[in-house]
Amino acid sequence: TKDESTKDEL
Amino acid sequence: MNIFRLAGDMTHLFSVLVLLLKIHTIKSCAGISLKTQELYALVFATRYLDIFTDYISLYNTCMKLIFLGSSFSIVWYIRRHKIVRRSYDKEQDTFRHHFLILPCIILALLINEKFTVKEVMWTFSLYLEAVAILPQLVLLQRTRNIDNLTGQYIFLLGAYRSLYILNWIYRYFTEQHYVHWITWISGLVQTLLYADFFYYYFHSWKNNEKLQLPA
Repeated sequence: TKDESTKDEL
Repeated sequence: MNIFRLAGDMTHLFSVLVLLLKIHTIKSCAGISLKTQELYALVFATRYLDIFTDYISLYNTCMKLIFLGSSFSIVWYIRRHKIVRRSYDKEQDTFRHHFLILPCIILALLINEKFTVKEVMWTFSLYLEAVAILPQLVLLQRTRNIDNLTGQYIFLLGAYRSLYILNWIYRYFTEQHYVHWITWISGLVQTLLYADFFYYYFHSWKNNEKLQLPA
């Protein structure tokens, strides 16, 4: 699965 | 959330508060580039499209609303407020900011992680944020006397970007699969644009002089 973790940044 | 990320968000928040303080209490936007503020409003409007679709945390939603609200109200103040708008130096703020938008759209269409509307808009906002400070930096070069609040505003923005880089380095080593080239490269470009300003800012601070950029 693709990591979406930057989307939690502003 | 790590300490660098939190400190980065807080300096970003403080930068906006400093600018609003200047505009709201002193009723002046002297030395502030409307072009840069309009670009920031566009950056947040295109980046935070997920505000109603993806819930991340209360913190995240609140911060997004603050950045959206503050960026649009700053633009409103400079354009519409009957006292503030008089202090806007239109003749000096001549950067053709519209010409930054088209290359960012093209770049976002060509280089993105996923070809969907939301993803392309998000990528566009990253590219645009990287260069959005340029009109402000050009205006700063032209303004011989930079007041304290304007200097602090730009310093805080630069600090916010630098802290985000530390946050990415930290996350890279502590989280698995944390590789985001688009975010990192555009973020790095953005931070490098502040290098010159930082040099003169620290120089004036060290010598206890008023901040002045060379012509």
